[in-house]
Amino acid sequence: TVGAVALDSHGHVAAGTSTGGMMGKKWGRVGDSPVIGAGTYADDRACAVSATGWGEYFIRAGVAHEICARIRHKGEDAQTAADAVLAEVKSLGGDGGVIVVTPKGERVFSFNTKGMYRGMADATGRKVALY
Amino acid sequence: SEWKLVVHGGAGAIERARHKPEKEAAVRAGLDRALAAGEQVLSSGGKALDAIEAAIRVLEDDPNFNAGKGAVITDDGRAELDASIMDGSTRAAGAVAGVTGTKNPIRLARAVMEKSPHVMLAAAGADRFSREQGLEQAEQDYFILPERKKQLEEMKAKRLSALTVEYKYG
Repeated sequence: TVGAVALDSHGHVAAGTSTGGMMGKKWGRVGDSPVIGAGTYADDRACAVSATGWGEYFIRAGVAHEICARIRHKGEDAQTAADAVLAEVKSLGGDGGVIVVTPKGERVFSFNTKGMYRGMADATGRKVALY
Repeated sequence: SEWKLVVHGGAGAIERARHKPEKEAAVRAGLDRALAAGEQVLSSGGKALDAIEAAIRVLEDDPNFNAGKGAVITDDGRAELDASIMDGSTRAAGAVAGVTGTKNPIRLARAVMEKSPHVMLAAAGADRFSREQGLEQAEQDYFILPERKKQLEEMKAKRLSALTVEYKYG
């Protein structure tokens, strides 16, 4: 699964996710990537989120929307909200990760797996990390 | 205000010890190219929506990631692709599930958002919408790499479930 979130110089955020899904899937199985609110969500009032992981759990936790909702309604910072929702995913039995940006300029990762391919960029440069 | 861009290329049981250096270098290079594509949009005052589409298209075209070219395959040996996109300024959104013929599924998701009254289209109907929109098409052979076929064969030979950790994320 791949994804991207961005904040532009006009203060708007956007999110996108794309995937081949799960190896050997049957029966037309669909995970969280195309489910708005689970694998992808963007709202200028809160944040933009793209997720990767065990889709069934991300759908059940409503991960992307839940992170935005915590930021908007509880006033949490992005890292706190993302970590809390990923902990909820873990408590259900799932794992994976998210990337988040906010209109305030926060950009965070949160994942509960051994690694996550990720990168970030801004006017100061680009950085890539795997583990 | 300052622009920001973050990308991911998947997560899971990624262990440094099991990675070949050339594979790790290719993954890092792919992520860097995706960042560069998005950066080109954002640094010139472009929209976040255009930046994320540009970045994701790079990753879909890169066989090192489970999306577009190089995607994992179904039990039947097919590539069935999913994608979604959302604009935070309007909360407009588009998504596709189980599509089989669009070279860049993220473009199809955006077309659903911008060219239809719907949010999600699936399977054959979504493929048809893609053709009607004139999006670039690709054969299944384009998406499916020999190593993915091998992975599926190994998985079946070992009677592994699709939920086995090694395969869960593709």
